[in-house]
Amino acid sequence: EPQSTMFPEMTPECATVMPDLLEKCFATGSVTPTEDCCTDLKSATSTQVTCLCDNYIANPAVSNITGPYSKAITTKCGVFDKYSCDGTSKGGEEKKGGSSSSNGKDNGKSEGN
Amino acid sequence: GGRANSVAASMAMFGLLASLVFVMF
Repeated sequence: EPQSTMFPEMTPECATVMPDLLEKCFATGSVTPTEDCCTDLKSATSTQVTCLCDNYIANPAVSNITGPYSKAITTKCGVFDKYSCDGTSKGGEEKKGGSSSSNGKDNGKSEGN
Repeated sequence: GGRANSVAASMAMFGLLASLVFVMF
């Protein structure tokens, strides 16, 4: 049962996997991510991606602020596509194995604002 | 801008706390 109306998707599982990334990457107040943060973002599981999307990046309650902020961080880490929260990677991300990857486009540079 | 970033950081901290609260209960 959700504990907060602001974070309706905060499941116990999310509560377990989110703090690490939140603390390391999104609670710094800086749009320049650390190497440690980028490493974790790159190795984050689909569960973590889904939780971050649902509760933070694309959470309607905060996405107007966290969206651009997260975008800046994930873009700099080169993982914007993974955290685009557009439904392509949300929850169903397959990053290991698998010969049919439909989400493998290069995202070296994304547009600004 | 920097202000929005700090707000976003605050949101993250809030989320962090929310998740911790969830874990505790």
